[in-house]
Amino acid sequence: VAKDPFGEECKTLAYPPSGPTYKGKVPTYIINLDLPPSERWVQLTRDKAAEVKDVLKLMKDILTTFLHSGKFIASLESKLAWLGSTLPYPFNEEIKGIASAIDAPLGDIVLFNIFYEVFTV
Amino acid sequence: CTSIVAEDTTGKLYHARNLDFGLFLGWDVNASSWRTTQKLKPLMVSLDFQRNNKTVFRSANFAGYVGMVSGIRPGIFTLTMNERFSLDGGYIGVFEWLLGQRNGWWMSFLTRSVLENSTSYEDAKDRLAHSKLLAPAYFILGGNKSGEGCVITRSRVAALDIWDLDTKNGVWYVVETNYDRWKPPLVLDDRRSPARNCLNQTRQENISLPALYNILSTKPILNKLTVSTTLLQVSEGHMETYLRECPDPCSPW
Repeated sequence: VAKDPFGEECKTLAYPPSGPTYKGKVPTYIINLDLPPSERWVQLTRDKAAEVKDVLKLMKDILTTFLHSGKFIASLESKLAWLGSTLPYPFNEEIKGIASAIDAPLGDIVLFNIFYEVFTV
Repeated sequence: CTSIVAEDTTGKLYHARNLDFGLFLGWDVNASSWRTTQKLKPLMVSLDFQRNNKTVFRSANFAGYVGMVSGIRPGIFTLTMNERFSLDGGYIGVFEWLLGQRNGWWMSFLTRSVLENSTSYEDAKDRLAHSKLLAPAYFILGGNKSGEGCVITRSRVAALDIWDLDTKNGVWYVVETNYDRWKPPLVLDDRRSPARNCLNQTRQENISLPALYNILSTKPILNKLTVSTTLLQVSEGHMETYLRECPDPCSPW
């Protein structure tokens, strides 16, 4: 506590969640693994289409900040779409299904799904 | 991120994590928060993966993200993943993949595959420790028997360290943030010491999911990057996930 200017005493009464540090519960969805991979995520991603597109736009904004070139990003998008086709089954099919369900560029959904590998630097 | 696996005095295992994401990806001055962190919160969902109308595993995940970062195989194991930063990072693995060297796993696809296919704690541990990866990572795994809990520190090609629970020798919890356990954390980002301090104050006989939520609600373990808190209890197959906010004053990471 002495070292960290934001540190505080250990909380003991935060549960059940409430108050200013709690922003709500998350919704539950069933993913049916018996469906073809391209159909598994359709309901969920359609329900969250606006939010997914919002994040994709933010990711592109971040890339634009670093790369400064719309043309390069467009070229990168098409290469990411190709990269998506090299991903292992069933993940490649699931990602295609998500892009198709919300009418988003495949490259954008691929980037969202490999964000971890790209940003561990 | 902060992940904890703890065992109570009866041998019951608990697992919890704060999911932190969005560092350096744009600060929103008006909202006093990271832009990516805020945008990811509405995407957070709880998923129940079923086959033949029966649950295979559950996960707390982002909509549109087919890999896994937190999940539970009821009655068998719990799993979370924390980001591990390294110069030998994921961009090298991606580059190799682009050049046609495709024998490694994308991190979140491996965790998904383990949750979907592994039917024992030992099998999950073995796959997480020995599968080749495109990026380094920390895997935090909990089982359903006394002593089944560990942190696996991974480089892209090998397990650098496996830190197991050892209640007979007083190791009743393992806690992982984003630093190798044999090195001190960055002075400006020490969430490990507060987490350990709170766990020690709580004590083994009092550990429970509410107690872990309390610990994960303590700043700076809770910080401006925290998207959600997930609580997992393997023997009951229980998972609960809550969106989080860290009002000022609050650590930016």
